Amino acid sequence: IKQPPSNPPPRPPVEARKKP
Amino acid sequence: IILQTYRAIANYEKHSPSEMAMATGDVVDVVEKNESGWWFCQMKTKRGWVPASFLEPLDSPDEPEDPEPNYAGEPYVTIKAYTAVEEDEVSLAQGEAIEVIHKLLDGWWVVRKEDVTGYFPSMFLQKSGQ
Amino acid sequence: IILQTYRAIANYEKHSPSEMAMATGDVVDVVEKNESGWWFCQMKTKRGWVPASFLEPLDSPDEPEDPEPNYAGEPYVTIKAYTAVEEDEVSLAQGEAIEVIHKLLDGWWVVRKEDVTGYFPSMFLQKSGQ
Repeated sequence: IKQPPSNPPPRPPVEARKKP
Repeated sequence: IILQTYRAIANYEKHSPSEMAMATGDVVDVVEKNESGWWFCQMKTKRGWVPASFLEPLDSPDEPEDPEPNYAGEPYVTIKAYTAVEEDEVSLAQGEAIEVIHKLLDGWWVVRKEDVTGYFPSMFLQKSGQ
Repeated sequence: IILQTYRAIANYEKHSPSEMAMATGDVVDVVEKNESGWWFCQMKTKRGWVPASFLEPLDSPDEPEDPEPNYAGEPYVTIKAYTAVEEDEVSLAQGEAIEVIHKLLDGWWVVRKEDVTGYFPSMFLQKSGQ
């Protein structure tokens, strides 16, 4: 299975969100 | 080639067959970093103790594998006190003589003390006479 | 010896170092069934796609590994429409010309359209002129 999923990955989990 | 090793920072449930679920703390080797943000990873083999109650047999998920109950009861003694948390559990002090009726694989045995019956942690029980 | 194979029926977070965390659906080989209800298991090796945003490098967890931003902006075009879900994302129709400012590894790139800036899925973007 070398094709990644066709939908965007989830945003970073809240605890990991970097300030833009 | 040496693969980079990463750690999961949160639980991830898979949403499609080509994905891999992760539990916080899982260690993975990254095989391919796709710029879509999906990385193809291989889970590092891990081992450890898990509660049997969280597992089902892969081949026969519904086949009961617990031993048969023994309603006559087998004499055991409590080696540690335990206070019931759920209403179907039994509270017992240390050193109490009880009878074990059903040795369930998940470690919660059905025990009887006089006319009270309920679940009790098997790790706090010892066979009588030992 | 052939080990029995079981599947996790729920997520299990570990509470002590000797335990093993599991995600629903994980397949494990049972090495030892302790009558306490704790079973010593070995996780079957598994592979699959996971979101990079759920991973941190094992050795240098805080070292940023994202490429530097390019505030001049690089011309890209949207190949698929996307409607913002979180307030820091940008909604764009298909075929819109935009500028990519920061290609983050988690696949959510910072893009600019006139005076609007925000995150947009990299898989819906294509370099201009291709």
